[in-house]
Amino acid sequence: CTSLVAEDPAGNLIHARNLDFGLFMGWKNKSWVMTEKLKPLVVNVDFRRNNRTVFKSTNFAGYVGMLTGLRPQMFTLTMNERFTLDGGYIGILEWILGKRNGIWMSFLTRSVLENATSYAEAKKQLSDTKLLAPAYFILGGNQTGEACIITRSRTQSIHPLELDIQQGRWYVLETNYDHWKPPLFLDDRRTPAMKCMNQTTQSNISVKTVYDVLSTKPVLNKLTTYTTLMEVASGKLESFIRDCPNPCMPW
Amino acid sequence: QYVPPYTEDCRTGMYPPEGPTFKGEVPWYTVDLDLPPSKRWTDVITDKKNNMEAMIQAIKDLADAFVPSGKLTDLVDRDLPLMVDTLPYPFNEEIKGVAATSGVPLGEVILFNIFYEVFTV
Repeated sequence: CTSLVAEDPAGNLIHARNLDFGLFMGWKNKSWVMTEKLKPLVVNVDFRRNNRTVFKSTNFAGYVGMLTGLRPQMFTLTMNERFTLDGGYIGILEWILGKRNGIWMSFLTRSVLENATSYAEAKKQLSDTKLLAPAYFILGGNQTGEACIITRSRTQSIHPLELDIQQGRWYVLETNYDHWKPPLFLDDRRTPAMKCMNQTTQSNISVKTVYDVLSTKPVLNKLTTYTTLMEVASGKLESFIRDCPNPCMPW
Repeated sequence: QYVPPYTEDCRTGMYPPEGPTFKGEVPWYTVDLDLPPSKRWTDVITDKKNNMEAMIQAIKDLADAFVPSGKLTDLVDRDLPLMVDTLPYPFNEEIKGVAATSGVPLGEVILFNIFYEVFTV
């Protein structure tokens, strides 16, 4: 997966993501079996209460948790998979043994989108709630400078990375590696994505140019099921099913 | 990571989406949070149940490739339903509604919904 939040010169925040899934789950006809089975399940959902939109999301039908969502005029949220040895299997084991003070990742993101009413509140819940598995949460707010990458172990937030416009950090970008370490050389989607963001420059950043970055191989790869573009100020969420024509990286 | 043609120069002019990297628009649905949890996903699942069955079948085929006896699938269908009420409300009820509407066994819908943690195994 690749998630990013960028701030344009006018202070508008754009949050976008490629959802890549299905690695090692069957390879046929130069594509991943699971990835191809997930694509027809992609839906955009408008969650309403008292006939008013509470939040919007891009989901896989049948999956009630959240991986990609927007609370209009408040915040935007995506999550990327994080692999560590202290992984989900330990959380599951604890759950089976009856120790249930952790929360399933996608139920936390769903609860945050449904109940948090500010960027700060969302950030606190995503940083402090004990999880069953590690994860990256990429959160965008509704003010200038409000965006961060929350790197989560099962019990805590590690090295949060924030936008810092003064220091020239006008976007934050996360794939599936800790931002303070180099990515696995075999799976470096961070470098090409950042090269394209830097080449675009802040003065030209927009929904369109962010979509260009997410359409550039290997940021676009055989695992990419959908691309979502979100603008918190307008409350607009757009999603597109993707394909990666050969030759294309398997991940 | 610069290995053309598997990587490429930064693309431009890709929006609005079209051409070989665009496989289609994503349909919109409404989930009414005022409905009982088990009824919320009925519209979505009614439209998507065949695709859901195909996706879950792909996971079962994969499981059977690892455990040809089919015991892994039996375990999911028999034991996972026992944990549904340990999942937080309203998600447990929503998952039951998804299973009822799609006709997919409850254990397999639960596995799909906790796949993130399971996959890290």
